[in-house]
Amino acid sequence: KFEAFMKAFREIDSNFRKVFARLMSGSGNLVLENEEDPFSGGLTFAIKPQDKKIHILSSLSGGEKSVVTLAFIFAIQQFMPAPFYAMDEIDMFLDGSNVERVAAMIKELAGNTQFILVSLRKPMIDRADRILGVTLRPDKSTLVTGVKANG
Amino acid sequence: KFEAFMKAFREIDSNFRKVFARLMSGSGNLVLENEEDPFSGGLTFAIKPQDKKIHILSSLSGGEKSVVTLAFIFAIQQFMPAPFYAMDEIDMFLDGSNVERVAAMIKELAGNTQFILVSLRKPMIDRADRILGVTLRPDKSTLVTGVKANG
Amino acid sequence: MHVTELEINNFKSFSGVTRIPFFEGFTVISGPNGSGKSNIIDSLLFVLSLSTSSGLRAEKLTDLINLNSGRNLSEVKATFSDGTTIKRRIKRAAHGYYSYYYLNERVSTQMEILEFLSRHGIKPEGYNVVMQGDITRIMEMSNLERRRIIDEIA
Amino acid sequence: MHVTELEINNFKSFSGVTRIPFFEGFTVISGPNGSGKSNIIDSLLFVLSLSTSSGLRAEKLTDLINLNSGRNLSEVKATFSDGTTIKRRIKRAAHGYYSYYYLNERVSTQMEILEFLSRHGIKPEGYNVVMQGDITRIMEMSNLERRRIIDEIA
Ligand SMILES: Nc1ncnc2c1ncn2[C@@H]1O[C@H](COP(=O)(O)OP(=O)(O)OP(=O)(O)O)[C@@H](O)[C@H]1O
Ligand SMILES: Nc1ncnc2c1ncn2[C@@H]1O[C@H](COP(=O)(O)OP(=O)(O)OP(=O)(O)O)[C@@H](O)[C@H]1O
Ligand SMILES: [Mg+2]
Ligand SMILES: [Mg+2]
Repeated sequence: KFEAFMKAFREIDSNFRKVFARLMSGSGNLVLENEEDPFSGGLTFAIKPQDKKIHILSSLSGGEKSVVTLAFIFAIQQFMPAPFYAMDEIDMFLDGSNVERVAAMIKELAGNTQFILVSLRKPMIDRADRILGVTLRPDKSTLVTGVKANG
Repeated sequence: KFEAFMKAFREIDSNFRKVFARLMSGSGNLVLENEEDPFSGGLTFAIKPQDKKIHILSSLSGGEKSVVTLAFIFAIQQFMPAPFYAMDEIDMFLDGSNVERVAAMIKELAGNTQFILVSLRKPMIDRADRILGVTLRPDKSTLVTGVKANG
Repeated sequence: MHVTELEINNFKSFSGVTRIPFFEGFTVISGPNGSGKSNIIDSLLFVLSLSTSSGLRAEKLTDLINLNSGRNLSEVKATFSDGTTIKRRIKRAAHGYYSYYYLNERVSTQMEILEFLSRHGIKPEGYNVVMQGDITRIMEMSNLERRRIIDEIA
Repeated sequence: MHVTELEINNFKSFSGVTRIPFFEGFTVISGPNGSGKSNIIDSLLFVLSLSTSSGLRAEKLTDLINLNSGRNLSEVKATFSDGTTIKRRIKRAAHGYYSYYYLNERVSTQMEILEFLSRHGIKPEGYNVVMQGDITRIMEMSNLERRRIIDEIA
């Protein structure tokens, strides 16, 4: 049990470092509160945005926290590869340039895995291979208006 | 105590109905779980979007729930008028046309009350009288780049 | 083994039968608030048994049947690139409901479907499907809860 | 009695003294993630004593002092359209910190400031300031917690 946990932790941590460095300037990694006995403690993040002192997680901004969480989710996905991923409005806290960075990353990952994302943000919609339009009929039922190849 | 509560509830409910009708098609109002003895029950919303059957609140979408919550907040603000309001990213769940509706309402309210809003969304920024730009210096401290009159 | 089609029949805001084609690469679903985008993701979670009724924003499974159709049945079918189909149907009954599972048009069980998916790398704890609000939920977790995510994966 | 200026000195991500003018009507604050937008709202909550340290995303009040400046002091001053000024200063000490309040440049107390603001319609329960994440918090409240909002107002 300890072995299996540490193997998963080390791999996910190494994925996290790579993804984090790509999405944010600076460095970040996963931290176990008790490395000797992980099951007696929790898991947190050590984030050191470029040129800033190391941060207490609670003082990060909404957007910064959501980038850290996204990096964690992507790190887990890379540990357990699957044939498709579906993600619903993961970009809602992000400013324009962070949406673009996440969109560029997904576009690259989508080279050999299917990604289905719900998004309202223009930079994300612009990067997609295809756009699935959805709207409401007058009777309030859902109408899929069609799948349009993008650009 | 009962008197004071019911007076506040009735006024906030009547504000809520007006604000809701402006932000969403259909009707909505506040509901006390126990009208005879409000302190023994809770407070919820009865939402009847146009042409849909009355909704259980939990099945509403993220954007719809956030419009209901916003209508509730505005209803409270109108019950206790103040000289200024500050609101931080209240539009993050909304699609473009809902952002526009909320922005138009705030623009009108700002005729005689000061509104200071943090937003990343273009339809909200476009409606503002003034834009306060904020950015990070190379040493990661905050720099206010200036206040620009809009349009 | 990516998704090539979802057939949604009388599920949540979908009345009648809606067929949605899916392709490889990067697809974005977009549209106004309340138009049914998350319901498409919910239909995928439902047919693959990756979520409970509360995860699908319903108090009980029969809340997933379209309210306005007056029918007592809801069904979702997923077709994959290797030809596999998975179907799930719920039927409202006098007391409660019936739930049916089909793997390649043959009657099956939830267990068999979850085992089939797990062999193809699709597991509830693998975060293949990230629902609206999951980001906020993980951001606000305690450190202990966050560690438990790794426990389940290991 | 609207806000006409905020003077932020060594508070959170603001190092040195920053003066921000405010006008009547509708102002939007915009900029990249992490650039200090919410910290401006936090500085307003801090100077008007409308929030606790955890509401300002700090574990203790001294976490509000700019980390990179090496100074032990943080101060915010708000100026209003009727000429009123409210100032609040915290100073790190050997054990803990000191907190000072000023109303129109005269030493005051948190109590006096909250009474002054309440007479002008600025109350913590009036939702004059809606912080990032408040919408989600209210959306996920139980019906009982939501009713308590009205209790506090009545
Ligand atoms: N005491 C402090 N000293 C220095 N920097 C601090 C201090 N407290 C917080 N910060 C920094 O302030 C930044 C957060 O700023 P803020 O929350 O205002 O961002 P924001 O502009 O609202 O971003 P978002 O759009 O993501 O919500 C964080 O990067 C954090 O490190
Ligand atoms: N059983 C049902 N029958 C009919 N309509 C339903 C049913 N369950 C949910 N709905 C409707 O589906 C709508 C929500 O759809 P959904 O959550 O997919 O929206 P969305 O496109 O994701 O919006 P947002 O951008 O706000 O997240 C609600 O308006 C709700 O009333
Ligand atoms: Mg949605
Ligand atoms: Mg912010």
